[in-house]
Amino acid sequence: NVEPRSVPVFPWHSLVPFLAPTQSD
Amino acid sequence: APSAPPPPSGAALPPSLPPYFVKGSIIQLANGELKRVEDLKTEDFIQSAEISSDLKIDSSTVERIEGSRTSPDFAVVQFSVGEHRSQVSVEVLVEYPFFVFGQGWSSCCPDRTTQLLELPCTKLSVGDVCISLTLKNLK
Repeated sequence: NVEPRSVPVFPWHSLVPFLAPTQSD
Repeated sequence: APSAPPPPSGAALPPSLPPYFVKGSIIQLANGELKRVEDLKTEDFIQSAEISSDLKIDSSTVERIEGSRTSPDFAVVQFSVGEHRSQVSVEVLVEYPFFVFGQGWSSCCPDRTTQLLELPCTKLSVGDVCISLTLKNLK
């Protein structure tokens, strides 16, 4: 018997680069 | 007959290439819906950011793409981010995918992206507008 392995679920925001703009003001 | 590329499952990914970009990876949107990474649409990111309490979508326009000085496996992508058009440069593997508004996944080297991840991908070009995130209420 093969035990079912849990499938990893990733949050949507991990796919998007976090580019925080530098604030000049 | 052309030889088929090796399947990415079980293959070692480069250390800077996260596993969630592999075709078939399950992604949870902010509303709880599950989608495969290759099925994501622009609206999925926009709607998820609208639900999010602390993240907002920003437009990041590709201004320049050049090879890295440190390694041929990397590229330096310069973005103009948000309404302030702040200049941000990131050094990424050439196969690292970015999501382009209205278009989908794109990378500096889509052939390598497809080979390593099986993720359908187009060529990232200067002028492309990518989805990026910033914090809401950033002061």
